[in-house]
Amino acid sequence: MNLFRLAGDMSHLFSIVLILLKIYTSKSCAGLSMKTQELYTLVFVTRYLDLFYSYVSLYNTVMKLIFLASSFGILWYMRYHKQVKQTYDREQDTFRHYILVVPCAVLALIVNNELSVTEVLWTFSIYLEAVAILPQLVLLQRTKNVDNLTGQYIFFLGAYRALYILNWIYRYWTEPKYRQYLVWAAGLVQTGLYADFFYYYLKSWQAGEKLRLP
Amino acid sequence: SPSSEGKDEL
Repeated sequence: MNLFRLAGDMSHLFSIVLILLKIYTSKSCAGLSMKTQELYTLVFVTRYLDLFYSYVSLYNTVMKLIFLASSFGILWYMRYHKQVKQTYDREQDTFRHYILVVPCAVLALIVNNELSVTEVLWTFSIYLEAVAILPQLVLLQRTKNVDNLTGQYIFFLGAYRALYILNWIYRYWTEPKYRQYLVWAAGLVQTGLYADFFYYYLKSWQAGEKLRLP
Repeated sequence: SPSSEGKDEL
C-alpha cells in the first residue's frame, strides 16, 4: 500500500469522524442529507459483502467494519436520536434515491468485469459511490448554509477522492497488472462532483453565512 | 481473474 492510498483512507475515515463528532457534540444534523448517508450505507453494504468470501488484510477488514458501523451509526442518530432527529431538514432533503440507484444498477448490469451477483453488486457500489454526494449537494444549494464541520466533512471527503486518484496514478506506473478502468472512470466523475461542491461551499463562505461554530 | 484485481482498495 502506498502513501497516497493510506492518506486517502485516513481522510475518508476522518470525514466520518467529523460527522459523528458534529452530531454528537451539537446534537444536530442540520445541513446533512440523510439521503446521501443512506446511499453511502448502501455503497458500503454492497461493496463489503466480500468480507464473507475474500480476505485481503487485517487493515482492510478493520476499515470495512469501521465504515459499515459508522455509516449505520450516523443513520441511527439521524433517524432515532430524540434531539438529533428533530434537527433533520426533512422538507429540504427531498432527493429521490431511485434517481441514482436505478441508473447505477442498470449500468452495473451492462458495464461490469463479470456477470455474477457479487461482481455486479460490487460494480454497482462503485457507480453509486460516485454520485451519492448529489442529495447533499442539492440540500446545500437549497439551504445555502453550511457550518464549519459540515464544510470540513466535505473537504476531507473530496481530499479522499483526490488522494485515491494519486494512488491510481502511482499504481498505474508501479503495478503493470493493476488496471481498474471502471473504478478510475467512476472516481474521476466523483472527484468532479466534489469540485462542484467545493464551489458552492466557497460561495456560501464568501457570503459569510453561518460559518463559525459558537 | 480480472475481477479480483484492485479489490484490495476500500
